[in-house]
This record gives sequence, C-alpha cells and structure tokens, in this order.
Amino acid sequence: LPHLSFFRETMGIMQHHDAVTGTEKQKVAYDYARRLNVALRACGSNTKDILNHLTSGETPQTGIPDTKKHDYKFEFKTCDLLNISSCLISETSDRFILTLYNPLAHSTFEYVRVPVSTLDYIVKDYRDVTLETEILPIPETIQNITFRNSRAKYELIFLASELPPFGYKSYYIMKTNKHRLEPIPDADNL
Amino acid sequence: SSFVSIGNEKIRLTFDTNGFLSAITTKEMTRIVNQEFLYYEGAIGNNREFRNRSSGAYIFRPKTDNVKLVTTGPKIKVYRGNLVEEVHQIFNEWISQVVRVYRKHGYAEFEWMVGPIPIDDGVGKEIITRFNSDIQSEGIFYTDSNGREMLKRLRDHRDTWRVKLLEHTAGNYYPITTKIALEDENARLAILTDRAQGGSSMGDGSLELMIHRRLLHDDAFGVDESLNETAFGQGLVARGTHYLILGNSQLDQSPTTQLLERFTQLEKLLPTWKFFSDATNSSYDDWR
Repeated sequence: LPHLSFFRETMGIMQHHDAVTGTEKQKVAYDYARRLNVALRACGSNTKDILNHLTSGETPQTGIPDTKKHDYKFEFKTCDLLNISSCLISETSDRFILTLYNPLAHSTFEYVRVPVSTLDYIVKDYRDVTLETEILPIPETIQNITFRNSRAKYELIFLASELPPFGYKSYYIMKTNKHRLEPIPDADNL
Repeated sequence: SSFVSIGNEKIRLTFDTNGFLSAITTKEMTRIVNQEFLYYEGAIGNNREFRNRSSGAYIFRPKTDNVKLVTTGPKIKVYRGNLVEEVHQIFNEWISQVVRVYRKHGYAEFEWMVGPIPIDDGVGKEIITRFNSDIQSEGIFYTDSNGREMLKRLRDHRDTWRVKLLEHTAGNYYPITTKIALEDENARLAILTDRAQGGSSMGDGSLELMIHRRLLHDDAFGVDESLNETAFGQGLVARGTHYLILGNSQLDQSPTTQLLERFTQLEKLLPTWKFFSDATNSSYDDWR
C-alpha cells in the first residue's frame, strides 16, 4: 500500500497545471521525473508479486494453492528505455521471458518490438509453438544518440495475438545457433 | 520506376523519387498525401509589451507565418518482411523517421525522431510535421478534447464572436490530446498522437502537429526561463509516433473509418504492459 500511495500522490502532483502543460521550471521538471521514476520502481515490486502469484497457480485473492503450483519466481522487470529501443535484459540475456499484460476490456493483438544485440532468436508461446519473427535494424540515427548506452542494434518483431482482456500472456525468447542473415534493404533505395 | 511503395492489402504508401510520401491507397481510394518536416522560427519580443512577447513555454508565437523547409530530399532505405514493411528516412542530422505498415494493420505508423535542435544561429525553432492531402476540407477540421468528444474547428473563425486574427498561425493552433482529423464528401484523414501536442490545419487538406521546440527567450508569463532544455550538454532528442488513418468520410455514412480510429486510439493509449524476466536458469520446459 505505501508503494501505491506514493504513486497516487505523484499522480496528484502531476495534475498541477504546470506539470500538465510543461510550464514548470526546469528543476521542477527534474523533480517530477524523479518522483515518477521512484513511483514506477516502487510499484514494480507490486506487479512482480502479483504476477508471481498468478504464474505459480495461486489465486491471490484467496491464497488457495492450485495443484499445479510451482516454486519458480521471476523478476518481471519493466524497461524504462524501450522508448529509445534499449532494454538491458533483452539485449544481454540469451534466454528471457516477455510477459504482456493487456489493460483493455477487450481481447487484442500487438506487434511487439524487442531490442536485441544479435540476429539469432526464436520466440515460443506457452503451447510450444514457435512464432514467426522478423529482425530489422534500429536506425543508425537512434543508435548514435549520445546518451544511449545500449548494445541493441536490432529489433525482434513478432505478433502477440489473442491477448485476453485484463489478462496476460508470456513468451519465451531464446538465442539459437541457427545463422540468420543480416536484414538487407531493397536495392531500389534512393 | 523509382517510386517505392510499402503496405498490405488494406493500406499502401507510395514514396516519390525524392524520398517523400506521395500517395496513400486503401481498398476504397487512392489519395495524394505527402508529409514533410518544417519549422517555425520563434518570435523574439520585447517582454515589457503585452502584444510583443517572445515565443516560450506558455505561448507559441512564430516570428512569421512562413515555415522553413528542413530538407528537399531525405535519404531512404526500404526494408520488407513478412510482418512489417518499413521506410527509414533521414532528413538531416537532427530529423529522421521510420514509416511502417504492419501486415494486419489498416493504418500507417510514422515514428519520428527530432533533436537536438540546432541553435548555433541564435534562432529558436518549433518543429512540425505536416501532412498535405487533396481532401477538400474547406477550412474545417476536428480536434479532440481529452480523448473524448471531437470538436469542429473552422480556420480563422470563432463560434461566438467575430474574430480578426492578428497572429494567423498561432491563432489557429489547438490542443490535440489524441486526434486531429479532416474530411470531405468522400475521404477522411485522421492522425492519432501518442502524447498531447499542438496542431492545426493551415490549409485545405492539410494537418500539422508540433513535435518539438527549442526556444531561447522567456515569454514573461511566469516561468522566467527560456524553453531550452538540455541533457548531457545537448538539446533534447524527442521520439514519438503518429498513426495515420485514411478512409471513407462520415458524410459517406460509413462508420468504418471512425471505428478503426477509436480502436487504434485505445490500443495505442493503453498499450500492453511489458515485463521482462531473465530466464538464464530456466529451460523452456521448466518455464512452461
């Protein structure tokens, strides 16, 4: 609850007219960014706990364990730098899991873009189905941003389909030994 | 033969020999649509006079109504795959863009990146992206209010008084929370944003959105700082996305275009939450 309250208080501050329009002083802007970052990280531990409950087969509301309950605990981290195509876990791990939570009240699908450092990845869903993927280069203009400290040169793209309303789906992504060709642009480039 | 196109069976974008978007084809129509990046120069005023303030954090006040061109021909690369087709455009050292169409989507994505805006010439700049089409909108366009009701706007007009705009550009700018659109009897063009921006329709068939600003003077409305943000000693770089939807207009009694706009709006403003877990110590079977 203290984590949620800190986020609630931060969102209250964010409704000040200067925060909404961006007419706050620069040092206040830094403070807003700091508060939001702290609030997101604090609530990250809440979402991690909830997702670990759900994935272990335990129902969080009742605490009644399912017969399929297991002891695996995962981190469920958010990547704040996805907006500059950077994520420490996806660009350094040979195997990682991507969990997508759909906050909409209807089923949806999404083309997911995951920053990666090499070309050779496969994506599997929970039914042991290997999904169709595509790898495209991250534009050099983004790779060359001064403060972007990332190994990711490519984005791995796949279609996450039938994401349930207010529900989640996870994908297992791993490096393979299969050699994949570098994406080549069309010959008729200008 | 040098024209390049990307798309799927629902929407296809054509780029001309100069590397600019030139036309969009849907199932129902082909329309001339081009897109370019431009900028307004920020006004430098005398803040002691109310009518002569600088462009700044509170007010958008260009020096003149004339926009400046960023480039006459972007460099482009085209990537085609099974899931997505992309055109990577480089306009200059500080503006680039990826235009993409996914296989199952009926809209196009424009992922722009702008910055650091150069100020070596001592001029503050306000960067816009502008889509020009052959839609006969007759000065009418629509902007939203907090993602809810769409409000009808008419250029150089106010509903409840007779207006004479002394600042033609700024006086026609409106807040865009998520959507700006225009239409004629046959076609409707809508741009969805991923964040609140300023926007307008400065000519028939034209939609523009302000995506980044860097200004060198305070506008004297209270903040007492110029809007000149830096990080690591450089001006900020902004990256974001616009979603373009073209289809039949509502005048055509077809709700399909606006349905697509609404669903796309929901999916883009409430995207999935992404959680990453390192699985170095878990095999696929363990995880399953």
